[in-house]
Amino acid sequence: GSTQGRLDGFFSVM
Amino acid sequence: MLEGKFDEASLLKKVIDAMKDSVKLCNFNCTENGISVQAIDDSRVLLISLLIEAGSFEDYRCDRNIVLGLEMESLNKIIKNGNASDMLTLVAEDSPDALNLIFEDKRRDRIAEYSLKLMDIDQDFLKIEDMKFDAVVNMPSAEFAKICRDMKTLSESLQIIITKDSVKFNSEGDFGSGSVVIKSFTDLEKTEESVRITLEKPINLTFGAKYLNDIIKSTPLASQVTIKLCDKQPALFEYQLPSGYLRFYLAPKFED
Repeated sequence: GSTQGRLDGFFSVM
Repeated sequence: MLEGKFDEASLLKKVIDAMKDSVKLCNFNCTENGISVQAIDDSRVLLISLLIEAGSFEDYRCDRNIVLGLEMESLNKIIKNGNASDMLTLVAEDSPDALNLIFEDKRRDRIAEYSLKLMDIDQDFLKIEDMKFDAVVNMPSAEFAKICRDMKTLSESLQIIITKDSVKFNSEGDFGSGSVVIKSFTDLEKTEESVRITLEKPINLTFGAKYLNDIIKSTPLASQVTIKLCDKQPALFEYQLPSGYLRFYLAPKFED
């Protein structure tokens, strides 16, 4: 099966 | 003070329609250059980045930076009351507690004015770095929308495979599977019908069909969509505005 990835790892909070 | 007049309300109508099902609360950041929004959906899978540059307005002025915290559903209710062909002016004071929206029909015999209460929205602002992509596809937005809709009937996932001069959209479901392949194509008379594929490395990524079907609500905004992809990285789906853009960053699915 596949799992939905999240954006958190890709963009840093300013 | 913010005063921005759209020649036609249709642009903002389409923008809000494209965003409202993905994000509920948004800060609209108004500066002298225009209005920008960055908002992430509750599941933190889809990031929306909107820029309506001053050039998209017939008249635009914003003396000081203003943040308008807006509830999208409420904004949409008001926006829907205006006709697409009306002129629409957005007005806000320097420290506003409301956004005023004024719709004027072109014959100037009808003026409708609404006031929308603002909200204090505490939102993370994410830093979007310039990303490197291995594949860029420009294609008719309506065709992309049809593929996303069609493939969603089969599966909750849509696989995008790019090799050389073709893009394959693949869907594997419980009761069957389906795929659509499109190839590079130049229509000299109707350039908006063209498909352009720029590839540095082959791509094989899977996305949630639900999110793609939210993204394609932007289709009325632009005749073409630009899709930028890179392995194990969020994809970028971009719709150009007359001056500005509506972008969606979508995290891919990955195999367990």
